[in-house]
Amino acid sequence: MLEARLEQAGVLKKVVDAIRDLVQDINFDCNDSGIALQAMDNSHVALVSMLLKSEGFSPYRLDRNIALGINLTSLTKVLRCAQNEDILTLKAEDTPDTLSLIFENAENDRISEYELKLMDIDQEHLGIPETEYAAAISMPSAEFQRICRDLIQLSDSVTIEASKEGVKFSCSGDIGSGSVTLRQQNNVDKPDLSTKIELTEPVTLTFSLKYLVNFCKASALSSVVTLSLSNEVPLLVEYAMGSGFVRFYLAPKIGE
Amino acid sequence: EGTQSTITQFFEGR
Repeated sequence: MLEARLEQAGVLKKVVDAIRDLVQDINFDCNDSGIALQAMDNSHVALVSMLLKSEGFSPYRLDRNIALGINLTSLTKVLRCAQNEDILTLKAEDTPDTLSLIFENAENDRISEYELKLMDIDQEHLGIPETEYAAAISMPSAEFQRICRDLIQLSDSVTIEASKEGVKFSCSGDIGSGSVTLRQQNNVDKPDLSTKIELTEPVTLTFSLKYLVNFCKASALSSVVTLSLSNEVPLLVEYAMGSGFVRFYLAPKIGE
Repeated sequence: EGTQSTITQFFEGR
């Protein structure tokens, strides 16, 4: 059986909010490392990979690996019944038909118990190759969100150009064109507001903004986002949490 | 703007 207790229900709520517009039916794969998921959107242009590490739960008990097939719209409905500060416990049998979710308030005088019906989900798992990216940019997640939301007003696509001078997000559409350039800067007082660029070679890639705007729904998870790019491979957009991560991969637009 | 590629062109099934 699985028993996993999370100090703050808000963490799972934020994770689900971050991915539920991209993927609908998913498996939570529970193993010794924690609770993981990997899923592609319907068009196979984007892939989401999430891990809530077992260390983030206390306790985390698991007798054998199980997959919990979940419809995220249904899970969202149940999670709305939890307060962000509630303690959340997930429980499931070894061959589960349902997932139990127990919410307890911090004062320990309210316990809510919900059962979510599980589904059989046949999910394709992809091997994500270890990649030495040519450029890795870490920046405030709110800044990245603003740039994507601004540029999508002008165009469907954004070209991201990383060089030693900085990172340039540019687009052009029917009404005109626009760009935002960020230079590397180190904010000593507020490190989360720094922009860091690690570069082994310059990179220029074009991506669909619709997906990037969607990824930015994960901004609530982390004040910092990391973009990793190499020519001709999918972009990696990572939001790291205290004990886990949500990673999005986005296939580039290629050629003319 | 280029042609949209897919994730499966880069990552293999296992």
